[in-house]
Amino acid sequence: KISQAKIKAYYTAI
Amino acid sequence: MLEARLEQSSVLKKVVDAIKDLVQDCNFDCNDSGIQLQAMDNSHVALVAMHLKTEGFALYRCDRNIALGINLVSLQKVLRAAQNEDVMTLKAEDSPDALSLVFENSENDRISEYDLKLMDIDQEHLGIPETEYGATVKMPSAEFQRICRDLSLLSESVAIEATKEGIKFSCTGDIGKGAVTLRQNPNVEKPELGTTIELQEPVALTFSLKYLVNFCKASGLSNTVTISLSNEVPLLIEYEMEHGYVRFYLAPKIGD
Repeated sequence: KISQAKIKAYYTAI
Repeated sequence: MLEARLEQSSVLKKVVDAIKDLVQDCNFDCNDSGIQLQAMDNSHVALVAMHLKTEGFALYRCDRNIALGINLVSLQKVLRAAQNEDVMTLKAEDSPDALSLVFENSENDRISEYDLKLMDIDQEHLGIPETEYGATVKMPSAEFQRICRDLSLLSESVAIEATKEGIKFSCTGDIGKGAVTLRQNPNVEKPELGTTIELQEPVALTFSLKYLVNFCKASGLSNTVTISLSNEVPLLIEYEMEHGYVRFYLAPKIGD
């Protein structure tokens, strides 16, 4: 099964 | 205060057209490097980053950093009143309640003045590091748009594979499957019509076509699009303008 990753998981909040 | 004049209203009209279906409310951050924007879509799957550099303005003055909190649907309503060839001047005070927009035709005999109410938007910003991508593909933006549209009729997702053979877009859906492979084909006379592929390592990723089709609304900004891919990081789609860019980042789909 394929699920959608979130962009927030890859980049740091500043 | 901010005072920024664009020789052609079409620049801002196209930028807003390109991103308005992805984000609704966002801050236009004005500083001495120009006007910038960074916003995620509601589901936090995609991110758009825009920069209109000062060099792209006929006149640009911004004494201190100003965030213009704008509803893009409202901005588009006001921009509809501007003809593409009109000179557009944006003005705002240091802590503005409204953005003033003035559109002047080239004959200089019509001046349209609008005010757009601004909002306080508390927006989360993400730091995106400089990334060395495994594969970078530059191709005509119209062709990328066509591929995304065609495949989106068959499936929700597209697999993108970059190898030394080329870049392959493939999908499988209820009615069947489809694939488009592009080989490197630089066009010496018209570089904007060619396809170039820089490959550091093979890359294979899966993305939602709904988002890619949405990004392609920026095709009017540039004849070419640059697609940058690395395994297990978001895809970068860049539309470069003469003095600025619109970039879209999209998180890949992952196997459970």
